[in-house]
Amino acid sequence: NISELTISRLSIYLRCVDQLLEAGVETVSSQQLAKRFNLNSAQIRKDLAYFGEFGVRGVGYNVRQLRQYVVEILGLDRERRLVIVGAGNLGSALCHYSGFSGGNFLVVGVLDSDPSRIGDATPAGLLVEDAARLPEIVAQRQAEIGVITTPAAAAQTVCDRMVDAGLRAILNFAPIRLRAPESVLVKSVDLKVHLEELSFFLAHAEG
Amino acid sequence: NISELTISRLSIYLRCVDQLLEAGVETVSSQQLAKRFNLNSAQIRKDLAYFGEFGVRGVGYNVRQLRQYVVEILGLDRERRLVIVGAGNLGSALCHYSGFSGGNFLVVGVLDSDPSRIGDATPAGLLVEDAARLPEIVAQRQAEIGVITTPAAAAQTVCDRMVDAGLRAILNFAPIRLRAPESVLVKSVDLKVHLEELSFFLAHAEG
Ligand SMILES: NC(=O)c1ccc[n+]([C@@H]2O[C@H](COP(=O)([O-])OP(=O)(O)OC[C@H]3O[C@@H](n4cnc5c(N)ncnc54)[C@H](O)[C@@H]3O)[C@@H](O)[C@H]2O)c1
Ligand SMILES: NC(=O)c1ccc[n+]([C@@H]2O[C@H](COP(=O)([O-])OP(=O)(O)OC[C@H]3O[C@@H](n4cnc5c(N)ncnc54)[C@H](O)[C@@H]3O)[C@@H](O)[C@H]2O)c1
Repeated sequence: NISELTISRLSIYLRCVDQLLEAGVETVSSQQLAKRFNLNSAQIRKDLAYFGEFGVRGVGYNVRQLRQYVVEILGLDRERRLVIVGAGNLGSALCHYSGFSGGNFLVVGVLDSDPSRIGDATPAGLLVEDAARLPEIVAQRQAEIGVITTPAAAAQTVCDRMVDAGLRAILNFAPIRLRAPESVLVKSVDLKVHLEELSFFLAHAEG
Repeated sequence: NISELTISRLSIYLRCVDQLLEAGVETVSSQQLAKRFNLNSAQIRKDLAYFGEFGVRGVGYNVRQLRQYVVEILGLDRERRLVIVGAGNLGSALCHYSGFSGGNFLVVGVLDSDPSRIGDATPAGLLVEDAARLPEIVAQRQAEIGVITTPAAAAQTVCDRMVDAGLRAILNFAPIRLRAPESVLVKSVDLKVHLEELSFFLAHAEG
């Protein structure tokens, strides 16, 4: 039962390690990592030790090995296929974003229920398909992750259909809390949290 | 020098407290908060104590007062006005999202450099305006936050112009690391981190 905060720290460590590799750094200690990226060195050691023996005490980490270790913990060492349901503004922006369709993630379907959108070409080259074909598309293209970018009113129905189609991990952007079985992870995103971080900065910069 | 992780925890506490209020809960201890939302009770106490005296030991927190306390720390007790530059898919999705233009956040301008987009009505009722008018729009409408939803190639130029126009907090979606003066906070968002959390779940659910 790992907390969401622990996983998000692993994603942060991955980005830090990528920056170190770009800068040609080959070894790094947890103290150096903490100092350079404003992290907590004890927390870094605790997080990495949780998943197994890693690193030699007093010697620091080999950056390339550290990256591979975090990649494997996050399950990024194999391809993960996505289906996006809701081909409006947000769905379109996500389907041709390099983060969603690059590296080990691949968008294999963009679906919508509006007949006037079905058949449209998306910027990434996929054609928008009928949302009614979700079960068949998930099975044929071995999708593992569903992304919901529909209005809130449609989101629970879409979520239920994703679960029925066999998807076990769902990323939800609609502003509504979704119900799903225990065996399915539904992660809701609220971009407002990033505005809150900026608001914190503005409030404390005012002194 | 508060870490980004501390601020994101405050945003999480705010959502937890909102759920408690919805459920009619009036008081809560740090242990109950931790158990119900899979958090760390010592971390909650440490975070809240950092900003001042709050709560009475052994009695727990008054939920409504806790909410107000976190709202003030995050600077959400006053209006924060945003200008979005890049009125494409993502920019359009953000300008009429209730999280960006609701509560204490308000989108006061949606700008673009493409003449064929200028003058378009956005779903939120604002008209797309010429990006060249950024300084005048920031001054006249007292914007504090800039949001960059342009392609990566244009992002640094847009960031520089936001800084020159007086914006001190910038939310960047373009996949590029931006340079800005010390006095300006640039927060880059990579929605891929949410896919990584789902990937972690899939990798560990496989057993
Ligand atoms: N979480 C966030 O931070 C965030 C940010 C921006 C937008 N949003 C949310 O994302 C959602 C999409 O926003 P948008 O700007 O792209 O809206 P949009 O109206 O442009 O797109 C919605 C699309 O969903 C389709 N749709 C509706 N019902 C459907 C169904 N049952 N099955 C399949 N497709 C269906 C519509 O035909 C439309 O194409 C909204 O719920 C919005 O509130 C969230
Ligand atoms: N960070 C994330 O998680 C995430 C997710 C999706 C998309 N993106 C990124 O967001 C950006 C926008 O994506 P999109 O799908 O909306 O693209 P888009 O092509 O639909 O929109 C880009 C808009 O920016 C405008 N533009 C270009 N140069 C400009 C300039 N100098 N000043 C003002 N406007 C300018 C264009 O005219 C266009 O309207 C891209 O960089 C994309 O990679 C990031």
